[in-house]
Amino acid sequence: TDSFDFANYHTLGEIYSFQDMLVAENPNIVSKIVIGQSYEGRPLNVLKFSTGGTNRPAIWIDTGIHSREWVTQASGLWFAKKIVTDYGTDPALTAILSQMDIFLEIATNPDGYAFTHSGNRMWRKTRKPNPGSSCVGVDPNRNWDAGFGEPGASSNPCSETYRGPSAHSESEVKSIVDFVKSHGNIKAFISIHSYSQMLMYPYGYKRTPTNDAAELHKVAQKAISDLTSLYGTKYTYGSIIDTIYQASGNTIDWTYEQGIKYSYTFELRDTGRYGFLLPASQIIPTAQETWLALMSIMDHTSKNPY
Amino acid sequence: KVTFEGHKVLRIVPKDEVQLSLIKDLEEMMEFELDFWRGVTTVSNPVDVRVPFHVLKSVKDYLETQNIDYSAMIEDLQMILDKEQKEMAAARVPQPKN
Repeated sequence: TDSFDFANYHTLGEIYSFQDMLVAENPNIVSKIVIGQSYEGRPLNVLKFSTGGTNRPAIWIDTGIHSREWVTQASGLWFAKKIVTDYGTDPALTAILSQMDIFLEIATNPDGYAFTHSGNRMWRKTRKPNPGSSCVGVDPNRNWDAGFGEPGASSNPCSETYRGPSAHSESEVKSIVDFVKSHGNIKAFISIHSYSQMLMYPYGYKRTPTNDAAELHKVAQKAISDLTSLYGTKYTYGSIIDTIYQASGNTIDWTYEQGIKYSYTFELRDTGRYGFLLPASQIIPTAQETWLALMSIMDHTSKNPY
Repeated sequence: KVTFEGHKVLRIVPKDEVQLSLIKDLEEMMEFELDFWRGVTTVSNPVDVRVPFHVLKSVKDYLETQNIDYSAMIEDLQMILDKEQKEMAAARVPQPKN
């Protein structure tokens, strides 16, 4: 993976090969877990970074649940390499990994991602057909059992924010749900999207602040300060409902309600020049600055056990 | 393969609550096949929307009639997609084996 071209976008096949290569090169720290299958039968691969122990507290990071947000999958690849490179040399990451595991799902919606390469670059949703409709797919960030079906998602299968027929109807979502529940010791959950440059915490489906809102806000503030220190990229942060809009059935509302206090979601670069078509030249700077924020959240999580 | 010839991404900035609500109405109009890249939030917050060529005139007319400010964030979506494809293909040129 030393010669892997992180400064370019890659097909799903290349992402899968990269994951296998990374595991082969670093068997002492990385392993691959298949947590399920997508609707079209693709494996839902998760990289586990662990220095040992059983059922350690863990941090979850996912990228690419919205398939067209290509800078997220590309950043996920960079994060994976960064973890194995920095482990043993960066004291902060080494300390985190001495206590906790990190799970990283790079292609969270593989059918959608493959379709962005083969059929429609602008595809966002899953690829499961909707009975009775000619429109395909569900928005996997409206399909979670947290305010499911409430305002902030669509009941129309032709909408980009279609919530699906029921909570966790999408195998891409259900597989994470099952994994999180069976693991039982995930302490931070970070779901990465693009674009708009935001870092958000629950809730999205209701206005009521979480019991941890003050702490989550403070952690976000520090994370964004670290992110901005690298290239001056400006981010906004706050609860989903206050920062963007009401979004019901979203990932981190569900994870928070499962007891995962440090639940965050990112919107990476940019603020609206390229949108989902961020030039490949911006992948590495985006990943680098995001990594600083991720480290900040992971560091806080490891130092504040609950 | 779906292509996007003539599609534009418009950036719309609602000035007040009335405009905000008019843009929300646009979001509900499924027949326009609009793809909201950044949805409607609050006054002064930009909304980015991909507008297919065949409804471009209708959407522009709607915005202009209501006095809603907009600009083209992406003039020609397909041109950017073609460029992206070219860059990916160029990056994939096999390197000579040593």
